[in-house]
Amino acid sequence: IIGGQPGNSPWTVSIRNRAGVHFCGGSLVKEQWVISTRQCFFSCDADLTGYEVQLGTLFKDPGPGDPDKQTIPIVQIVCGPSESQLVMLKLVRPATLNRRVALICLPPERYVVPAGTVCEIAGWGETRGTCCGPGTPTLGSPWKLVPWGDTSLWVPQGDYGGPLACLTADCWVLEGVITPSRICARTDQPALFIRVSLYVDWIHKVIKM
Amino acid sequence: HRSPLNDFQRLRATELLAVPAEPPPPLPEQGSAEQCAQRCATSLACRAFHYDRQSQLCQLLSWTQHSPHVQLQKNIHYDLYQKKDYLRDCIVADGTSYRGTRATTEKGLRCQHWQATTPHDHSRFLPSPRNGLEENYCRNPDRDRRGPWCYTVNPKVRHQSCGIKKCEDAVCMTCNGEDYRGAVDHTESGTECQRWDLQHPHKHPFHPDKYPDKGLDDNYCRNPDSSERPWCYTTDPGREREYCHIRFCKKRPRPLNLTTGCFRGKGEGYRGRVNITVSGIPCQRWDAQTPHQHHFVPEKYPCKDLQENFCRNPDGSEAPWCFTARPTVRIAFCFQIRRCPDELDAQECYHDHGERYHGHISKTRKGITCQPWAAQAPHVPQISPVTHPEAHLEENYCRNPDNDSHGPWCYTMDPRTPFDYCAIKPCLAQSWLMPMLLADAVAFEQCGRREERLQQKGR
Repeated sequence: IIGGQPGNSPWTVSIRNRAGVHFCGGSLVKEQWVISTRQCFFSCDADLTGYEVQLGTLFKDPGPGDPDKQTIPIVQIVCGPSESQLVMLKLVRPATLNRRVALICLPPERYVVPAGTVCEIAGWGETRGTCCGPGTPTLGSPWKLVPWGDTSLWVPQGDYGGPLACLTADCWVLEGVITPSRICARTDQPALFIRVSLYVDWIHKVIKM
Repeated sequence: HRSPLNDFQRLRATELLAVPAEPPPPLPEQGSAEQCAQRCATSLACRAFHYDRQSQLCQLLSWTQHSPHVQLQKNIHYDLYQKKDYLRDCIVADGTSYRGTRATTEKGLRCQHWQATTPHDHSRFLPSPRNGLEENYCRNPDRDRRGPWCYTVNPKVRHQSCGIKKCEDAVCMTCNGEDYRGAVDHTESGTECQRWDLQHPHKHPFHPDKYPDKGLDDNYCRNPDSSERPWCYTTDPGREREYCHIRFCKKRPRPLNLTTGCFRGKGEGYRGRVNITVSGIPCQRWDAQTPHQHHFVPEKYPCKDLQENFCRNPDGSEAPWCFTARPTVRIAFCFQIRRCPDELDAQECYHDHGERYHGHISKTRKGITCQPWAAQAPHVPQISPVTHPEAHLEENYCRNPDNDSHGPWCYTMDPRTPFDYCAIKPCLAQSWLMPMLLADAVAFEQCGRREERLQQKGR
């Protein structure tokens, strides 16, 4: 994510490997369920022992004593319909919701976000070597959603799987998931997200079953 | 750490009927399958046992399916465990433990009965309960290094080897041995294999129920994960798994129905030249180890055609794929390759959401067998023929009783995966988007709210 500023995106989670290294983002849609993208994981049968999500912090590598940090191991990966490129991650226990950790809403099935809606993306992806300059990657970056227009989003490493959240009826709704695209986004190229509203029935079914 | 069950070959839901049963089998005893195996292994007369999983009762038997006047029959309450030595048609080491029913020599001479003294008189090897010399079967009572032998009925040939093959030679393997179903149950270092249906000494994900088509029988060497060769978990707690030594077949394997412009099934026979992923990321060469290290080295997978950086499916995934040239994306599918049209015939595609699909596909897109809709295990269904009588929930066929927009699905036999979609494609591409809902037509509860003042406040 280029530009933007530190923000509070309490549904955005950091997905970490066995070495505790952040490698992708995700969104908390239920206390025990996170949504991310299939491209972040080796296989639908991946053994995720040692993998975990980190919630409730602003900084990618918060201090050990960060009062709001929650770290929860992942117990299972469930792949979405083949063309969705989505996965759901089941946490070993529910996250505790508070001012730093909240659920994001799911859109109605097959909902299309009206143009002009205020949206934002969030993540701890590396911004090294970009216009934002050095410094600890922090969370958050409000952007205005423009249809097929002059977006200039470049989604570098580590933001994949994170949320495109849009403000609808005074609530933030997960309308997109950041996914690796053909090339880095440029001014003449729209950013690409997975349209979550197409897969909401699958998401509810996984949670229910 | 070896289980007494290692000496046995398991036949699920099977009963061995002896007509008439003489001598009558002993009364069933209480215990686990392993306790029964222990009792049977230490009893000279016992060659097999029935195990009733529900009542935890076992019945020792002094016959096997190769004994005269017996027959196998389906019985969902029992599993039949038979001593391997009585069933295997190959030998381990010098074949001293061989108890099969081969009764001809390597030159085709019929064997003389062990208790007979003509045409060849002998007193050294007379039948006893302990030495297994029965009928006129090939045996190796004197540890002859050539393996089991017998006296012959030909007066000119006193005795001759029976030429029974070693297990590692009896069934050869092609490619990487994914289809190997032989009876080798030791690794190349001689360590005995752990049974696939046990989780000790090593816990593992390869439950036989979860992968019914991988042949994960007993503790035989298999290749369920597309490794280079068949392998097994070992009974040595200090060594999780190890390859097995199995002879390669001389004849070339029968070629898969290869395709180039499209892919069938999961695309294991795809040999086209597409070399970018569905999201347009270039593929990494298979003979390269950067940016991603991997074990799919082309020369170790001669049948998988891992040429250059073409999309391939060497491990039975759901479609052709490749390691990508982008460091942060290890693998990606090449879903942009189209499916071969002849594959999607009337039965194998569905209209609308597939709520009227009544075909007979009964596997998920990952190849896991579907759970029967009327069954209660491994998953208690929320949807069943009772709750949805009009949905044709027959057998374990893929169906769409809840009009799921992603097509026919089923509960799965994998304890960890309650349900999944099936490998059936829509007959026509569908446009799913609906006209835009007005923003005030939607409302949300207990989600999507945050303390905006935290938005401005850095730390």
